[in-house]
Amino acid sequence: MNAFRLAGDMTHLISVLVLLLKIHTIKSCAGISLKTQELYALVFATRYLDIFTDFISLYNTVMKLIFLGSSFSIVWYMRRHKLVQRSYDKDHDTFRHQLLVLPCLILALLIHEQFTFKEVMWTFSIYLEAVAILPQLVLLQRTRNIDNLTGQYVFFLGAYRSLYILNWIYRYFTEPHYVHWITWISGLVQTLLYADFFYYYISSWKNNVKLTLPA
Amino acid sequence: VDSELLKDEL
Repeated sequence: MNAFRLAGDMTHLISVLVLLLKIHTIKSCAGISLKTQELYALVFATRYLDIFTDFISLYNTVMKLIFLGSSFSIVWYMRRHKLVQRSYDKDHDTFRHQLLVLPCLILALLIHEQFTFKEVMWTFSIYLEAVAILPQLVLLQRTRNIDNLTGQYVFFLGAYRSLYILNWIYRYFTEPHYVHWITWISGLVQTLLYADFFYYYISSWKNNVKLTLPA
Repeated sequence: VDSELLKDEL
């Protein structure tokens, strides 16, 4: 495993930990989109169908379990936990996530590498992950008031995506036959979605002012 | 294309 991949996984892990820290210790999910969290739970559930059938490494299995466990517990917290539930900004989190799920499913049925259930589900998860952040970005723009932990959560998620692109470039030049168009194009789309947020995040950090997004 | 190779990523 190369350094970009490891750093990407670690920033992904940090983003989840930042979010769990906010929810678990502050008992608040203000500014967090339940729609995005539900999409991520669906992404991991459909991508890791191989978790008990194909063993790659202990690292791989443990990370998969962490991402599955954390994404479902975040959804549980936001839906079921009395205190956390109260801080959920339901009125602004109105993005219709079915509009993302259905096109991704159709696209996965049309464009995939192998027409098997596992492979189509895996491809669906790749497409869905690319756009799953949209409800969160829309919510951030609507709330105007972004707290530090929420900003850091999205920042680390974006860092994870960027590092994965560097990982693919590295693997392309170091491993024979490493060509994966579906993952690359989806990953690139996903990273570009963060570009705008990154711009405002970094400029607010540089100018030492509170992060706000333009309407 | 070796699609199996990719499944080692998360």
